[in-house]
Amino acid sequence: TATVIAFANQKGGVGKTTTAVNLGAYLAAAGRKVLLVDSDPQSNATTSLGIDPRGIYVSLYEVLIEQVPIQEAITLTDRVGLDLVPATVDLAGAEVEMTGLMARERLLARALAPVLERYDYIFVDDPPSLGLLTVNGLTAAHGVLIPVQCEYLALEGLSHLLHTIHQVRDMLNPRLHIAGVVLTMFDARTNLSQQVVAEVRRFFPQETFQTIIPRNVRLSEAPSYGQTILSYAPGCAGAQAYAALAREFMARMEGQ
Amino acid sequence: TATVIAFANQKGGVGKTTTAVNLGAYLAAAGRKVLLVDSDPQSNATTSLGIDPRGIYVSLYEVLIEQVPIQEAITLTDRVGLDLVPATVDLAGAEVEMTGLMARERLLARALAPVLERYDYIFVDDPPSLGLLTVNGLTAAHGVLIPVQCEYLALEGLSHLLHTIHQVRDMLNPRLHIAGVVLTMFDARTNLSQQVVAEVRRFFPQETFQTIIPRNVRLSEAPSYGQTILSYAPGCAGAQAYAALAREFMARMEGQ
Ligand SMILES: Nc1ncnc2c1ncn2[C@@H]1O[C@H](COP(=O)(O)OP(=O)(O)OP(=O)(O)O)[C@@H](O)[C@H]1O
Ligand SMILES: Nc1ncnc2c1ncn2[C@@H]1O[C@H](COP(=O)(O)OP(=O)(O)OP(=O)(O)O)[C@@H](O)[C@H]1O
Ligand SMILES: [Mg+2]
Ligand SMILES: [Mg+2]
Repeated sequence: TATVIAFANQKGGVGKTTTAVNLGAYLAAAGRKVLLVDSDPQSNATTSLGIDPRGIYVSLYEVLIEQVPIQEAITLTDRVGLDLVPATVDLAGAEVEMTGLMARERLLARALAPVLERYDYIFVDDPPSLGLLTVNGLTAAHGVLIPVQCEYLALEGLSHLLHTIHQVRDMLNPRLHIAGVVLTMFDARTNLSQQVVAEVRRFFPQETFQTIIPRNVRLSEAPSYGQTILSYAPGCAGAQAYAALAREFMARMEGQ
Repeated sequence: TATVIAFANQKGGVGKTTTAVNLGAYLAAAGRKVLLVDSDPQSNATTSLGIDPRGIYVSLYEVLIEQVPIQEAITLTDRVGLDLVPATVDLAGAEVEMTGLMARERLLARALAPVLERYDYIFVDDPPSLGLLTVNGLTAAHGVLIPVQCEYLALEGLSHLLHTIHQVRDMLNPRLHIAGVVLTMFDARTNLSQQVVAEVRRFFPQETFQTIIPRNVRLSEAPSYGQTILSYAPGCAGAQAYAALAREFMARMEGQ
């Protein structure tokens, strides 16, 4: 049955989408079956996989708010083994609509139940906030993967994120744990990056992955072609980092 | 009476806080009286100005939810002429609490009324979402300043942001207009940056500022010292860009 992983951090632009998409691609290339759920109204994960949100009829919005079976929303991507539940801009209205629904924090967990047997991993790409969409991701998840940009301001919000994770674990989802912390956009030329790495390793000694994702322009170019880094520039430093992260992730999740 | 400017873009990490803080600093240095309202529970603007959110008793949360007069929340900063209404993590709970309040979109506009005569500019630093905190910023504002990172994914959300701006203008705040679009984190070495600049200039021919903010590590270091770029590294490329932006901003706002 699938391991569900939420990619969450309320700090914006830290690499949640880039990590969910590219880690997913390398896991698929290694033969794992991965479903990526785009839970951000910006639909960046959807676009990054080459799918135009404007052409989508059934997205996560219909699944959460209209109880359309998730199987009807699942879209295949260019990458065999990496499927997508797309997001559209309609999702922006979902949080307000969800406020009044019964068991509003569990809507995603209930929606995923019918497809847990089909996948090895289900990744949920959350928006940059700790609202109901992110809480749904944390409630549905076994573990949360926290991308942390190698910047000072990215450190600030970590204790609040941890507080929210503990709240969800205590009130909604007792199995929730930190599956991992990934350092992103590392720039070896700056002291700041080195300081942030040391700080994050001290804060999360067990959870921080050894693999660090460097700042690499190819990673920000790939979405404009609707491709993962594995298709766009498999030899670049960014691709190699995500390949290494995928190996480390599988070793951690599936036992040595 | 003060011109109120909201710094908004639901895409995360595009430079909203960095622009509000540093543009504010240069306007204060030019003799303008500026109030910066930190409307993001991450309290990055608060930290960037050297103020520890944990030591704050009256923040924007008390002003919005408990109707504490905003004068009691205003904090002086190191920079004469740049005052702050700080945010604390309590603000994270505000959006849910605001949902049920009367005239919930106008809470900030009402709160600012008593201090409009004291300032030339009031800047509101919004979180990376289009929820009630951002809608309050847009409802209180005369204009919205949109930072756009020179990245492909940053282009994706612009039409949704425009849609929300138009909705607020039609339903809540008829004077709302786009005060300007600022291109941030420009990296001259990449084609992507040049393409995004061309695209944004085509999308917003009148509104895009000539000044482009380069990617510059000093800008991301300054917040770790609680300083604006003007105090931390006034000679660096980032500081010079914000100084030029401030001149362009004043020319546009105050007439040639
Ligand atoms: N390692 C990297 N090197 C260079 N650019 C990167 C890297 N990782 C991500 N980017 C770029 O940085 C920007 C932010 O990354 P991304 O959108 O993945 O972050 P996010 O946390 O999902 O953002 P949001 O908070 O808006 O959801 C994007 O334009 C992306 O292409
Ligand atoms: N021109 C720049 N050059 C280099 N780094 C920058 C620049 N502008 C901002 N940064 C850094 O990039 C990160 C994102 O910037 P910032 O926090 O201002 O964006 P934001 O839009 O306010 O983010 P959020 O969506 O989380 O509120 C921060 O770590 C900041 O220090
Ligand atoms: Mg994202
Ligand atoms: Mg910010």
